[in-house]
Amino acid sequence: SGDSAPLNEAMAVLQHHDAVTGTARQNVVDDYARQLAAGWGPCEVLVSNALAQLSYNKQNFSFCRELNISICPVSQKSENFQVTIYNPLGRKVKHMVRLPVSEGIFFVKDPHGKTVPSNVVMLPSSYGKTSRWDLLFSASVPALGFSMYSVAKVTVRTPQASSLSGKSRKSR
Amino acid sequence: SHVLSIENEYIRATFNSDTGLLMMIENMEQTLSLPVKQGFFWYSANIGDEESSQASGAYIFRPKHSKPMPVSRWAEIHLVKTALVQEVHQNFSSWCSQVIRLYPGQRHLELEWMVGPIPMQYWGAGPVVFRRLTTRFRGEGGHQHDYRPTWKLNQTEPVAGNYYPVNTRIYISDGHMQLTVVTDRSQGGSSLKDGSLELMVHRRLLADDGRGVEEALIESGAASTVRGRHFVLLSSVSDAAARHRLLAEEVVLAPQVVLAQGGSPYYSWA
Repeated sequence: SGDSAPLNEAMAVLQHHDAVTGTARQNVVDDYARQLAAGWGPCEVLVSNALAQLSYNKQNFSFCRELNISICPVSQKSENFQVTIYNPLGRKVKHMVRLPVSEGIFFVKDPHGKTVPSNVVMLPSSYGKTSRWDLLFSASVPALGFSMYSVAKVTVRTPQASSLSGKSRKSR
Repeated sequence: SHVLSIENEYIRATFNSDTGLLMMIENMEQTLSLPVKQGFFWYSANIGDEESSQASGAYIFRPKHSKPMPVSRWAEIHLVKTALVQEVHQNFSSWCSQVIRLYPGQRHLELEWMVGPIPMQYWGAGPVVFRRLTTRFRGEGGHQHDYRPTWKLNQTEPVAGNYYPVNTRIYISDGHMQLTVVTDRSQGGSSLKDGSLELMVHRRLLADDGRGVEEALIESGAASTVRGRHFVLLSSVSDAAARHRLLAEEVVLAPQVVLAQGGSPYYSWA
């Protein structure tokens, strides 16, 4: 069974300025991390239960704990994936979604199946190192609601295949 | 060109391509333009002096000198322009960089800063790093600077004594234009001089301030690098409050993004 109370209590402790601004001793910081981790586990179960009930489908949901460092295994490795954007504000917002992806071309579709403009940008900070790419698209989200966008990676043809198709087009 | 710029339908930011630094922000909707200098600086922390033995530490901000040092007087830049984003990536040093960004339809400039790990070959007890925006605005010597309306203040700390908690936003104005910076977290900030605005972003200190922690702020793990965002709005004073309130709402209650692999999941709309 899931439980959000331990995370709730850990977050309450972390309202202290020692946690907010980093004025704690190292052993206190370690204890903050311990309390957060202990609270997070039963909260994942709670969220899994809620998602299973919403989707009428009990399955093993995975949780990403690397969001804070711009790493996303789903968007970086999947050929197609869904992006759900929740808006907690009481008015409609336009939000530029920015996700780390692998190099390539992507098609993004809005909740009505219409293709929306998207760009893949190489991050200049990665020049000379392992290249990093971000996918950008603008999402429109209703007040206190959510929008679901689908993203599909276009399979890149090999140079040989490209040149062959180019030749055949030319001959026509 | 000696000048490069990023712009959308509302905002234009102009950079000096020789120094890589921001020169001007323009609100094209209201035909306002403001020359701006922007950079990162650091105060050297105090380990105690003849006036007081108090050192800078986790609780106490007490710089050794009032005049800060620039992290760099120029920035190496990369420009990225696509249909959906225009960005200038500024690299000030091996440990200090930022991206100045504009998306279509945005009425603000987004400044994403990244600082750390701060090297420790600095003088004194370590550096306190901050962002400073300097404009030509004239006022009364900075906001709440060395002044209290109901009593005579004897200001003994010219910098720290004028630093205040900034929870969501800080602004300066000349009565006609207003420059507002919305923060993504609580930070220390000040307007120490006319037209100047600064926000503390990071610190690494060798001394303890003797207030019970008994450990210096020398983070060596993942927290030694900090990344955050400042959102800069230039508008008329009469229009500023409506804009920074709406923007701060969007920053504090930002949309949450959730990903799922594969095709459409069978969520119930009910």
